[in-house]
Amino acid sequence: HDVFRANDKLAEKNRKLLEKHEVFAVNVMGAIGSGKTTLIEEAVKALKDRYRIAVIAGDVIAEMDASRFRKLGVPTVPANTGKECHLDAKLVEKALEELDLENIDLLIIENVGNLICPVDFKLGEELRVVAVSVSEGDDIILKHPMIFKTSELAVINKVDIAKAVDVNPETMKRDILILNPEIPVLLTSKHDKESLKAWIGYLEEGIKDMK
Amino acid sequence: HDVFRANDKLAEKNRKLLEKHEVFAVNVMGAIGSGKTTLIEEAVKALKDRYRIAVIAGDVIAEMDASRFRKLGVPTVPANTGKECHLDAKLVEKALEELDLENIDLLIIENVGNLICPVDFKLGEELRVVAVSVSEGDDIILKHPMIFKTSELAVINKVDIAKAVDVNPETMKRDILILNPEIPVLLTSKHDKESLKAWIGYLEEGIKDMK
Ligand SMILES: Nc1nc2c(ncn2[C@@H]2O[C@H](COP(=O)(O)OP(=O)(O)OP(=O)(O)O)[C@@H](O)[C@H]2O)c(=O)[nH]1
Ligand SMILES: Nc1nc2c(ncn2[C@@H]2O[C@H](COP(=O)(O)OP(=O)(O)OP(=O)(O)O)[C@@H](O)[C@H]2O)c(=O)[nH]1
Ligand SMILES: [Mg+2]
Ligand SMILES: [Mg+2]
Ligand SMILES: [Zn+2]
Ligand SMILES: [Zn+2]
Repeated sequence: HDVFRANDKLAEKNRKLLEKHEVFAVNVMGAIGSGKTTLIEEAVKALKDRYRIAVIAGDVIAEMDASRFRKLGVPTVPANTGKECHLDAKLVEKALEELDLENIDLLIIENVGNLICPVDFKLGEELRVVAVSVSEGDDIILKHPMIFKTSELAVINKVDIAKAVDVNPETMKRDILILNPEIPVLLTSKHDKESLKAWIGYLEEGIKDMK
Repeated sequence: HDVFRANDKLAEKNRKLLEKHEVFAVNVMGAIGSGKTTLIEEAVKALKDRYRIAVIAGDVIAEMDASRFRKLGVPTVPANTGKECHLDAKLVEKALEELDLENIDLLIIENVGNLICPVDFKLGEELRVVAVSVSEGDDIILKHPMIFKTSELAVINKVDIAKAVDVNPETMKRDILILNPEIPVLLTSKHDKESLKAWIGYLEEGIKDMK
């Protein structure tokens, strides 16, 4: 519990710093392999010509996802989490020191694949996103209530393979709304550009609100 | 580190108890939604007429998977992990007290969906299994080296949807063997009964070796 309180204090410090520089910071959480990196890549591709974007990639071996973001030409900081299974405010604070915050509009943070621990570790973000995929099974939502209750946007990804895994994305959406009636829920597939527009638009709204 | 050492001591106590009663104990680890419960269900269905099986189901809300195992008519103990993202030897010790070990041949423990933390928490098992699915992406292996290095059987599941997610299971197998050249790697699909025979046979061998 002291761990949580110390983390929250540092997260608040991060948040104030980001606010001061008008950086819209997004914490992208979700299950392993649910499509977090893919969703971030799509957002970067769509928005980088109009907004200045940076990414913090958190993982055991952060360089693997970090290289994907770098290929898109945006400043990227890898944050190695080692044996920890969540990013924390300390790692984010260190990563922020590597960035020119004055010249960033959108900061996307990819968290470690995990639906449990990131719940308790605020990072200083403005928006908390949770991304799951249909492949994890339709009971994945009710099995992890806290992450859906404490996030502000939910994404159900890979809907193109829903039939192949006998899952109805609408069932998953219904379960999320049972846990958190106010949360917006997006159904996405990397193969359907239309489905990604809602995701990209949501981020763009956040950037504008920050100004 | 004291946490690990205390856990290891208790794990050793569990292991001795299981050995004394000739129980073959299997720790099934893997990513969220990779198919752990499905693989265990298939093993139970195939083996329960010839061997006495029990299951410990570990998760945030353990009852959800526990009910699936109970439906197959085998003694099942739910182990709620709460905010922890791994089972530990203490939770397993408590679960073992609920079982009639003298009359069990095979004990299957489903760990929390997580490729990081279960590495460091021995439970007292004889066999450590790691199960991932093609849907997590083919970089999932090299992103989590420790779990593959420290497991004794690897399962790549859901191969029936490999094309739908642009993943080659042979690539994933190759990566596992790079990390751990000695580990047996099985490619499975719940839709292909033939592929499950190797998995079931492997468990049966373990049961026999315990006698
Ligand atoms: N069919 C399908 N596959 C997808 C979709 N989105 C992502 N994938 C695939 O899912 C796999 C994982 O995608 P990533 O974007 O790396 O997922 P991630 O959540 O960042 O993974 P980690 O960071 O390792 O936890 C890759 O093989 C992607 O090609 C989708 O909408 N449909
Ligand atoms: N297409 C396909 N789907 C599968 C296969 N195995 C499991 N699934 C589906 O994958 C989803 C998750 O399966 P589970 O067995 O519940 O996975 P799990 O690893 O126990 O999940 P958690 O305990 O919640 O981490 C379900 O919708 C299953 O029907 C497979 O071989 N092929
Ligand atoms: Mg990623
Ligand atoms: Mg399960
Ligand atoms: Zn954790
Ligand atoms: Zn953990």
